[in-house]
Amino acid sequence: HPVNIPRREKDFQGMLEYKKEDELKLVKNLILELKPRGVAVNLIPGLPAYILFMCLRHADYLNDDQKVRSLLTSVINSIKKILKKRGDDFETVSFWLANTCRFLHCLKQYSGDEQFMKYNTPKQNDHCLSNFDLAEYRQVLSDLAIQIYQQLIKCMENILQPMIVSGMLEHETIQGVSGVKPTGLRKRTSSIADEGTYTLDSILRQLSSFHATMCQHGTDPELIKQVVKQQFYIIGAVTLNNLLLRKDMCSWSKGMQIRYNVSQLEEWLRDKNLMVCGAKETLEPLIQAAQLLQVKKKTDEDAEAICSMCNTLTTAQIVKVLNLYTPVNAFEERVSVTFIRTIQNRLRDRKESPQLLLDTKTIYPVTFPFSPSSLALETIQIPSSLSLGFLTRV
Amino acid sequence: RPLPRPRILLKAPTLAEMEEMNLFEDEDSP
Repeated sequence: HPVNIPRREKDFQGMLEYKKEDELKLVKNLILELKPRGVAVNLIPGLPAYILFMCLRHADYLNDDQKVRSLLTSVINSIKKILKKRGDDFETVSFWLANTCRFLHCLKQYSGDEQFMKYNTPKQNDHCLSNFDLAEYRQVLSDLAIQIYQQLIKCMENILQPMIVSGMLEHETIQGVSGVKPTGLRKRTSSIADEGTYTLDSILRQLSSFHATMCQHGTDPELIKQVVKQQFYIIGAVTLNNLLLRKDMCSWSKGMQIRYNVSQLEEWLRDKNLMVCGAKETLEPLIQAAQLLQVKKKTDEDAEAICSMCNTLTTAQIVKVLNLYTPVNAFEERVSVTFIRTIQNRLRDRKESPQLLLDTKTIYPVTFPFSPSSLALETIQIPSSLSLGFLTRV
Repeated sequence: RPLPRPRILLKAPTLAEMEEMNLFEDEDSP
C-alpha cells in the first residue's frame, strides 16, 4: 500500500488544483449553495475568497489563460446570481461583499505590483501570480463590489426604515418630559413599547446586529466605517424629514427627546470605537433642529444665536421648524412672525438650495482601500463541510 | 536573479458583457 505520508505545511505552495470540468461544481458548492448561516458560520473570514484565489493561482501557474478567464467569469457571474436570488438577505449580501473584497485584495496583494507587496512576507511574494496581469479583472471586481455595497445599503435601509420615526421621534423614553399629565397608572417603562412599535433600543439592537454580522464575515474595518456612516445618515435624514413635516414633533420636549436619542446613538458609536467614521457628523442637522426647538426665540440676540448655531440647516428648514413650533403649555407663546422675518433677513445672503427635505436615497460614494492579509495561503485547509473534495492542495 | 517575465495583461470584459457569458442555465430567468 502506498504509505500516505502526511505532507508538512511547508511542502504546500498555496495553490488548489482543479479539473476544468469541475469549475461549475466549484462555484456551485462555494458560491451558489453556500449558506452564510450554515457551514459558512464556522469558516475563517474570507475563506471562500482565499479558496477561489488559490484555484486561480493554479490556473495562472499552468499559464492557461482560458482557464483563468473562465474561472473569473464563473466566479463573478455566480456572485451576481446569488445576489439576484437572495439580494434582500442582509447576511448573504454582507457575506459576499466581504468575500468579493477579500478576493480583490488577493488579486492586488499577489499581483506582483510593487505597490501591493509592501506588507508581504517573502513567502507571500513567492506566491505572486507568475503569468498573468489581472488589472482589468480587478476593475471589474471593484465594479461588482460597488454594486454589492449598494445592495447592502438597500437591504439595511429596508430593515431600519420602519424603526426610525417610531424609535427616534414618537417613542418617549424620558419619563414625563412631554408635560402630559401622568395618568393614574405609571407610564410604561421605556423598553416596553406598545405592541409593534419600535423604540430607540430597537434601532440600537439592529445596528449592533448589522455590525456583528459584518465583523463575523471579516468585512474590512474601513468598509464597516462607511456602512455605519451611511446608516447614521439615513437615521438622521428620515428623522429630520419627519420632524419638518409634523407639527406634533416640533415642541420643546421633543427637542429634549431627540437630543437624548442622539446621545444614545453617539454612545453606540463610542462603544464600537466608531467615533471617527463620519457617522456622528451626519446627525448634525438633526442635532441643530433639536437645539432649535429648545432655545429662546424672541429677541434679536436669540435670532443671532440661532443663525450662527444652525449652520447645517437650510433657511427653509429653520423657518419651517419655527413655524411648526408648538408651545408645550399655555404660558408659552408661539414664535412671532416678526421673529421669523428677522431670521429670514439675517440669512438672505446664504447661497443654498431652497429644498426643505433631505434626500434619504443619497448613498455616499464607497471606496475599498487595499487591505492585505497576513494569512499564509499554504496553511489554508479546506473544511470537508464545503464538499470541495475534488480540489487538490498543491 | 533573472528578471521575472512580464505578465501578460488579460483583457477583461465588463460586468455586463460577462453576464452574456453566463455559463449555466439561469433557472430563475423567465
